[in-house]
Amino acid sequence: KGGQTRMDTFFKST
Amino acid sequence: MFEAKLNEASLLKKIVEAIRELVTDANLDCSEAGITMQAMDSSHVSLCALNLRSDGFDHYRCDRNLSLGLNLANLSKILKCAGNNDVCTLRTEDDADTLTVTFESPKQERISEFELKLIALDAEHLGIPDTNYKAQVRMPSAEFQRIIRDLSVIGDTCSIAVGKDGVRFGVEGDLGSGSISVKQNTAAEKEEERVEVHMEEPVELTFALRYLNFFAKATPLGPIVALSMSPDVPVVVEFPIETVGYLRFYLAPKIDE
Repeated sequence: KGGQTRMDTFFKST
Repeated sequence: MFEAKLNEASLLKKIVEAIRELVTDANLDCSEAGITMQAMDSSHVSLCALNLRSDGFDHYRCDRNLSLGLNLANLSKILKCAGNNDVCTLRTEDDADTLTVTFESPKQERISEFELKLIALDAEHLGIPDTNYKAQVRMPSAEFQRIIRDLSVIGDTCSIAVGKDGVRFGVEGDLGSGSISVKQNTAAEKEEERVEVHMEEPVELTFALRYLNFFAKATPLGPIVALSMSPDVPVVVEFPIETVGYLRFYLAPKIDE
């Protein structure tokens, strides 16, 4: 089982 | 001032019930175009995005852009006081520190009014780019909910594989493994019973069932769920809200170690 990536890794803060 | 009137309080109830186990506090961002909300769960692993267009409301007025910070558990307590067929109005004056929530029964014989305290939230807002997903599936939301619930009993993660014939949900656990395949079916009489696949290439990704189960709590919002996937990017689990907008959830795929 792998880890869980945070959303802010994919989508940048505006 | 801001005023938004919904014909059925049940819609707001369903939205809040769909996200309140995932999200504690959130800003409702109100503008002339409508109401949007973006929030992450406490561990920032999943994201939900709500969009309610102003033309989907019975009456809508928003003189200037507002962010209304809400505690969803508290909003849920107030919404429990509404009948499903009540007309629901959200209202706030500029610079007010409360949101006024009104419920009117269909024959106007019962009118309830609540003042919900607003909270100041320093919420991070993420830009979600338009993405051309490699594989998309539209299927009955109740079917999706059932599959996710059933597979959760067997394992912690679920693979979702979209191919030209349909979508296959796979699970592995201590007791063994299994899969549920749903075939493409564009001929179903009712649109909400159809299973439609649109793909440029087959995509298979693995997700934490714990989060998919949270997302499936949005099932009462409508008969259809749409899954959009591309390799190495978050899946979008969208629940269209008829004539008003959508509720979308995003979750990153599990990475093989």
